[in-house]
Amino acid sequence: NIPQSEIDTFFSEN
Amino acid sequence: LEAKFDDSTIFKKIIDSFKDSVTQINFVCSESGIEAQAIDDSRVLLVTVSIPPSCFESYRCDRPTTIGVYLASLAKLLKSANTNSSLTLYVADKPDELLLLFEEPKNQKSMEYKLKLVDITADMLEVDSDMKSDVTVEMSSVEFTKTVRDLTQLSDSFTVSVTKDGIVFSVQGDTAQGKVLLQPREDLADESNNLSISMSKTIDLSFASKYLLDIIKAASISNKIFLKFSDDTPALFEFKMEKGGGVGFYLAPKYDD
Repeated sequence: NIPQSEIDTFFSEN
Repeated sequence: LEAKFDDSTIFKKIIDSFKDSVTQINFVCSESGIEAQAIDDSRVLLVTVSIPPSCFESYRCDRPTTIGVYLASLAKLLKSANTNSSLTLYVADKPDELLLLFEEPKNQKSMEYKLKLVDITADMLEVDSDMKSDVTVEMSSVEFTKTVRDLTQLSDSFTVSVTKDGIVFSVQGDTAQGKVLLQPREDLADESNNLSISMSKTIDLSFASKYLLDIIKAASISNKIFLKFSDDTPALFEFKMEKGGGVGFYLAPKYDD
């Protein structure tokens, strides 16, 4: 079971 | 806002392409068109939508306006869309509802719907659409859809790797495994069958199958799909519309160990 990354960790908030 | 599509199915296709991925969205309208982004509940998939004025028969937005909608509700109204009807979107200065006017001059028919707007608090993420990527693939969206449908049956994890030999989609299930290799090709008879790869390094990334099954619902927007990959960053799956703009999906990868 490979863990899933979240999208927020890659983009900064505008 | 007053924005008229000469063919109401354009807007229906756009909304249907991501209505199952996210529940609600803020459309940000300005004189440069309509832009939107939304993240799915599990925060793995980011949808971006761009509808520039070139997609409309006429487009007017006097002051920037944000339109928050529940996609399930909007999709219900858009079931009335057909290729013979135009669709005009109206929002008043103090927006609390979106008016949709379908017109079929040939049939002397018009339909009017009103949709209550919702106040959606959502962070906009800074996404660089010109983001540099290690690999860019342009291929038939029909081919991509078929590959995703075939392989995701076998496993909930879907791997994409790109080398100089081509692009390989593969899955490794408990009882079965599958692999599809597609090599660059040029089909002079039908340009939409072309597959091109430009790459600065090889990549090998895994994604959850269920999001790919959502992404392929956007294939009706375009017969081509653009894929962008870099190591350890979200992949971009993009469907561009003929008249400009389109729908993009940023999908966070699974960890590599």
